Amino acid sequence: KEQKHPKDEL
Amino acid sequence: MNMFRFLGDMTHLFSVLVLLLKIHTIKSCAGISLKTQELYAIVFATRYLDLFTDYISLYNTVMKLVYLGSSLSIVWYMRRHKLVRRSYDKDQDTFRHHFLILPCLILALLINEKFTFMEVMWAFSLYLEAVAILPQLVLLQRTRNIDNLTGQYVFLLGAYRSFYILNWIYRYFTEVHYVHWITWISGLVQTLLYGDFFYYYFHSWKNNEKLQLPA
Repeated sequence: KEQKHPKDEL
Repeated sequence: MNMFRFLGDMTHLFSVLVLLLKIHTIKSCAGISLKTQELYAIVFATRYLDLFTDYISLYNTVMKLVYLGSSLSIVWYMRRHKLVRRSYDKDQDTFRHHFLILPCLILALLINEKFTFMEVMWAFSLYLEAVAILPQLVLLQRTRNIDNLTGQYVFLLGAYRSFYILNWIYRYFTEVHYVHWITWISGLVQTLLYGDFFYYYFHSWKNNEKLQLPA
């Protein structure tokens, strides 16, 4: 399953 | 958080704060495009909808609130403050920014990481940020005036873009699953547009002449 990277940038 | 990301955030923050402080201090916004500033406010408002849903860190939350607050303050000053709004080059700032918003929205509906409201808004904010500098470029071209856009503002925005690209390269090689195509491509477009602005700014500065953008 494709792992989603959190949107942790501004 | 790597140093490139941190420096990128700081230069971005200072670019907004320098502009706000300048408007507040000299009570003038001559040479500043309200259209661009409104687009930036929309960019922050649509990207940071996740303030209500996802918590990343105190740093992220505070920075998001500061970006939102300062960009909304700039728009408020330019629209509502009785002295500042008099200095606004309204007749020159004619770029029809609504025509940027609709294509960005359509693109976001077509190209997004997931077809949900939050994801579409997130993609929209990135596409819009990429082109938000355009009304400012047009205003510069019209007024041929670089005196009022301080060197710091130009330098800080350029540094912000450069640091973020270094941050993406660094993270791509050091983290697993770190892939954000939408962010990278729209960020690259934004940097190229900005590079154009940068090039002519330095060219005119070097020759000690007024800014001349190609027609």
